[in-house]
Amino acid sequence: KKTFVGDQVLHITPRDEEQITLLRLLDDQTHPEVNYWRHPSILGHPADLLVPSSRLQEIKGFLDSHNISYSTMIEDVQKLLDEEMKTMIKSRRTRSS
Amino acid sequence: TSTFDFGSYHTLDEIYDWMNTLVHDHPTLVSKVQIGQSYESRPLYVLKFSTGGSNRSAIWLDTGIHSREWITQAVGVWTANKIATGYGQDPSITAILDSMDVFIEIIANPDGFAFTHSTDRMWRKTRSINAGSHCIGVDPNRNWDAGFGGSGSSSNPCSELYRGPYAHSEGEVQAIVDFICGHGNVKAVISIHSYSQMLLFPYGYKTAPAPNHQELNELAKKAVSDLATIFGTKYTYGSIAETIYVAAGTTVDWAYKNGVKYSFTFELRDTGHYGFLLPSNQIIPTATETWPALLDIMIHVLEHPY
Repeated sequence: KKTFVGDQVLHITPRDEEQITLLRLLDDQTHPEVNYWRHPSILGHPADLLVPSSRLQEIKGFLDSHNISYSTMIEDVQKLLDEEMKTMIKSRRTRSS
Repeated sequence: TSTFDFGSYHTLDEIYDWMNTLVHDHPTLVSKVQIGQSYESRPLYVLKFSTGGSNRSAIWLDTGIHSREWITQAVGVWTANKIATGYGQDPSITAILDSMDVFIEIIANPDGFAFTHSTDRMWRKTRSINAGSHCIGVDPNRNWDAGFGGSGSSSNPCSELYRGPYAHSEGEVQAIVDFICGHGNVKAVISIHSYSQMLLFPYGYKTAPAPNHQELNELAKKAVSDLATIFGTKYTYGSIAETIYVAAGTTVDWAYKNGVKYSFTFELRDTGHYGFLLPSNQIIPTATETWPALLDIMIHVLEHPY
């Protein structure tokens, strides 16, 4: 099963069309390991980007170097997945009992 | 259905089992129709809610075309149960079903959904093999014959937005096309996605307003307004092209192009913290707030025959 330990989702707020164009360079065709959960679209709409832990430094460096503001929406994707699985198992056990 | 936990996420088998239970519990109202099979030969099931009559006008809902959007399948389950238990109790549901049929495809992409449970929680596409590429799957919401191949879709099989080799190449899409065209009397298509808090309508593949733009816009405005009354969740609304970006080959554009005037796509709630990993304790709040908006659309369809 694929794991996402240390992978983060960055919440990116482009300031202008130029930044939106730059963000589109980070798509999965040029960077197959990153994955837009929410694609860069029009001004005023944030983009969310799933970044594997191995590429975090590079991608954050790219955003910083172009003054593109972002925050970390999910610190560790795997932690949320573990929590999700735990809740599902708990629900199943409750039903069984 | 009394032992089913609507506030939890479930596997494909659990949901398919629950569908059988729902049919068993409401035999005169609910039936299960197989409309085709997926690339990996899983059955594609649709729940039919009908009080009789032949070839009544109908409303179509689908959830889970993008498999990782788990909140949508969960909302599909909750909504199907709401409709089944509401008939004869809730005047709006009763009025709709006394005149129209409702079809719900809860797992529109079963291969992808199974894959999210077994292997990759983040899987979005179908699981079909692409000739000449090591990358798997097609985005089933770029695979429809409506501006197919245009902007906002990709010709690269490795892209999450890969449109596929040709329109309706995906069995999951073709099955819906065959069903809706074969039915011939579907008056509304509502396709449910997550997670940007939007209610969208045609066009997606071009920026020009649809001929029914004003009516669809007014209906969307009312629907998101009523949605917000439950927990204050604010939705934006408008055409896909104007609200997010030009996206070719989408479900609602195909439906609209094929004569379904009331063609919408929902993007369910975004808390700003979880994206596709919305915790299961938000399933029921999400479904509960979405319901009045769905009902607005369904009632409008009932009251505006065409």
